[in-house]
Amino acid sequence: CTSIVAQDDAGKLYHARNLDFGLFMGWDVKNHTWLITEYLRPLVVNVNFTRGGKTAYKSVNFAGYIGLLTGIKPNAFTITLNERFNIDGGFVGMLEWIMGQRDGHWTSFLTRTVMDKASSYDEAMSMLTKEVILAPVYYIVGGVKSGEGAVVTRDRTKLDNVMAMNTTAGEWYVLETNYDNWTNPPFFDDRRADAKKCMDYSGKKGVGFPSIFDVLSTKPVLNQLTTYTALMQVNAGTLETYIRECPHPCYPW
Amino acid sequence: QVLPPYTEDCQHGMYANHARCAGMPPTFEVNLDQDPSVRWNGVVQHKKKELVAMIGQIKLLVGAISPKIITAVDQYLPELIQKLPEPYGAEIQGIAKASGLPDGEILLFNIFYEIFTV
Repeated sequence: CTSIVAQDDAGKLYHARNLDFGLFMGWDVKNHTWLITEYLRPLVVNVNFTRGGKTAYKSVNFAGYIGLLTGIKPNAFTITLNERFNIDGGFVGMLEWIMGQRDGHWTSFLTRTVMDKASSYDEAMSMLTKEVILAPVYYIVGGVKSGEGAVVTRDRTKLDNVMAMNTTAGEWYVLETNYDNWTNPPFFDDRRADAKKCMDYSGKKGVGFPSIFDVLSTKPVLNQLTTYTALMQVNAGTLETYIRECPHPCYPW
Repeated sequence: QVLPPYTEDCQHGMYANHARCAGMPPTFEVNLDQDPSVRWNGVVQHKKKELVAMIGQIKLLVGAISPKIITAVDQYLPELIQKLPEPYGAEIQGIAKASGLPDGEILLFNIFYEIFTV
């Protein structure tokens, strides 16, 4: 996955992501594609959650999947969830949960609960940094005010790191793939460098759906695992989703 | 770069013509005022065929590791649904009922993202 929160010259925030999923889950030798990824793409739907006849929040879901991996609460905040690979991963948390230790939240249920209960960026950040969860993940959060953008690196039981957008230092975006921001990504999967190169190339002046879509459409940020690209603008409550395809030659991840 | 990892120059003008896209997904309303067991019915009715195909593929992959896992999924996972916080347990049961798939297999789909962080 690749998630980006960026702001333009006026401090208007944009949040976008590629959702990549299906690694090592069946390789179609004939078509050179990941099987599960191919099955997931037709399941992509936009969901408008309503309460009292009004929009409470919006998300991009796979039909049949009730957690929230990409969501926007209009005029409040945006969240995306990226996988964080770890040997002490979700498998361990799930086993503990099955064995009866149920104090932890499922990671994508927590994001839905946050969408439901929190009403501001600060409240969302508080919940996403403090609650116990079942799997290590990255929560990427955007708000409505200038500078409200952060990557929350979570261990199952504790907060590992918060990388907030430091606008006083001239930062205008935060970007997360699937590796800790304080380490170098592995040489065989350095989407971070490519995405950053393209963000820096387009520049702060050009920030908007078109420029961020271009970044997320550049290989290998776009790759054979990419199921969809979502673009969100919190003030307008806009959510645009595009089911993706990566023409050959395209890297498998 | 025509050799792996197939990097390329930063792209331009992709948004205007929706390049490298296979389309835009449909939008559904999920009414939170409705009972959790029926609120996803609209989504499932439209995507039932695709959901059944997806679960079938997951079962093939998991079954290739060990067919016993699928037996365990059908036997034990439904019990765990009762332990999920509301409204999530009822939502999973509702999706299973609307799709005609076993409760445990819908739960399996829902825990996939959680498990594969390993």
